[in-house]
Amino acid sequence: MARVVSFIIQKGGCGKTTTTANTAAYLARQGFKVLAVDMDPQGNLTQHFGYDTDQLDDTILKLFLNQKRFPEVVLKRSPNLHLLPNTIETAGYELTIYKSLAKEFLLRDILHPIINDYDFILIDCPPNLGIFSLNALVASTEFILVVSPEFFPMRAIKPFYDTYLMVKKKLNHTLQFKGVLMTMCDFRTRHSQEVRKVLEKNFPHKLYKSYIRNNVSLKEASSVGQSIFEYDPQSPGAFDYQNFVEEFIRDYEPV
Amino acid sequence: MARVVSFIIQKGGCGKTTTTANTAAYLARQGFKVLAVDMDPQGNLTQHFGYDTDQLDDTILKLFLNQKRFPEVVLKRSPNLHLLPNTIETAGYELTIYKSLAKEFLLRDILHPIINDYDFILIDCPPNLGIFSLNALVASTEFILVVSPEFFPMRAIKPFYDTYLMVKKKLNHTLQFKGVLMTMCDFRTRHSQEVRKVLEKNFPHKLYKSYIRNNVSLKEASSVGQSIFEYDPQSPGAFDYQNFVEEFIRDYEPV
Ligand SMILES: Nc1ncnc2c1ncn2[C@@H]1O[C@H](COP(=O)(O)OP(=O)(O)OP(=O)(O)O)[C@@H](O)[C@H]1O
Ligand SMILES: Nc1ncnc2c1ncn2[C@@H]1O[C@H](COP(=O)(O)OP(=O)(O)OP(=O)(O)O)[C@@H](O)[C@H]1O
Ligand SMILES: [Mg+2]
Ligand SMILES: [Mg+2]
Repeated sequence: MARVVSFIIQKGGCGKTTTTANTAAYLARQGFKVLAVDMDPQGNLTQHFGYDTDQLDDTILKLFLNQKRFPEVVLKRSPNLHLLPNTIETAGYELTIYKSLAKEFLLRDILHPIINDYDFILIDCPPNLGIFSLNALVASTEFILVVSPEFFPMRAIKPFYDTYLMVKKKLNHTLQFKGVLMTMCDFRTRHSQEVRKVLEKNFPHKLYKSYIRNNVSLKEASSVGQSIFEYDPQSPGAFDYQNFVEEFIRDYEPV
Repeated sequence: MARVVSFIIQKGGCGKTTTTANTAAYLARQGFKVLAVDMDPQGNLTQHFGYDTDQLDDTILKLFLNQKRFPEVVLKRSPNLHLLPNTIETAGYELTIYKSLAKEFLLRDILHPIINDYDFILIDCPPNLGIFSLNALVASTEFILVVSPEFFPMRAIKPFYDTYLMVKKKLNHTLQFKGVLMTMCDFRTRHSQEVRKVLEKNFPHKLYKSYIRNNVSLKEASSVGQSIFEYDPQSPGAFDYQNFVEEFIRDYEPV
């Protein structure tokens, strides 16, 4: 039974997509079977894996609308790394999805039949707490809060936490708050240091020891459709994501 | 008659809020009467001006729902700088707003009665092209695309442009594409330089000559509820935003 993990925060630009892509890539290289799910109609995760979102017809939208089945939509980037892609077309159907029956369970029901085919299912969330993020949380066994050490992401944590508690109470009782990952860190600045102290105080048992430093190779990798491990395996970004994923799976018990 | 300007791109974390806040602050210091409008329920612009979004009851939501009038909601941060605030409560009413009559014209109709009281009305948009961004574009005389020199923002431009053409054709014929502002720039990296070259090629007459460098003072200023001009007037961020605004108003003809 796969661990289903959402990478989430509603604040934009915190490194959700970068983290989902590189975590998925590292786990696949370690031999785990991984499904990455792009729940953002902007399709950045799909692009990060090298697919052209202008050319894709069969995406996760077709699964939401029951027009295609999972095997017809999933992209096999490598034997261990599969992707449910997304494109901007999905944004046009947001209202249709809001009106669907069991609107928060669409993704859970898509993943349920294939959940035993993977060790990890990693979900990239959009920069809001709308219907796609709700679907991700309902389908997940756990989530990781991805924050850059800045003021606006910090202010997003409390409203996020309220949403999490509501989802846990009404829609998914087993949802677990796995941890908080700091990304895009430059601890030479006092500002980053101060934010880290606040996170350590507020989430003493949740803040991952590893963090991701600011590293331009991570930007470059996404622009050529590669993971950091393919693009520049000796970079600080590759080192940091390796550290993070090693910490993340330390408590992983295959069921 | 005010110039009504949206700062927009659906990609998260490109500097929309930082640009709206500091452009508004600089214009106000120059003696222009400015209304800043927070169209993002995350309320970052409201927080950037030092207001606590947990304490605000009367926000732009009350204007959308016709429960309050403009004078009861507007916050007067200084004689020349007013703000229409926003909070997360508005996110809960998104569907209600979608069902409203003339749903794309709500903001235009709110601004219409007071448009002659200001020289500039600057609108901060959320990281999506949903109903709030549509309202911003319909209410605007012009928009500025705010992009950080990275792959994902670049990929967001074409889908944005398609939305702009549709809004111009069906909802607001006079909407003008004013320009493209590059933010969070670090031109020591090849990556940023390459992106700038692409933007110069695609938008030769739209790319502002001035750009905003990466500068931690801009982050710090937002965390203490100040503009960069209040927080650190000698910083690179203050210098860059001054340059940008000077370029932006060069073609401003008071009507
Ligand atoms: N550690 C890092 N160092 C440098 N750049 C980074 C790092 N992590 C992410 N980036 C870059 O910062 C930008 C934002 O990251 P990303 O798109 O992953 O964030 P996001 O949270 O998914 O954004 P959105 O909210 O729009 O979905 C991207 O251009 C990405 O390449
Ligand atoms: N030129 C800059 N140099 C350094 N940091 C910056 C700069 N501009 C913005 N920032 C910081 O980067 C982060 C993203 O900026 P901001 O929140 O303004 O972007 P946004 O486009 O409004 O994001 P969202 O899409 O979530 O609304 C903020 O923490 C901000 O303080
Ligand atoms: Mg993303
Ligand atoms: Mg913003």
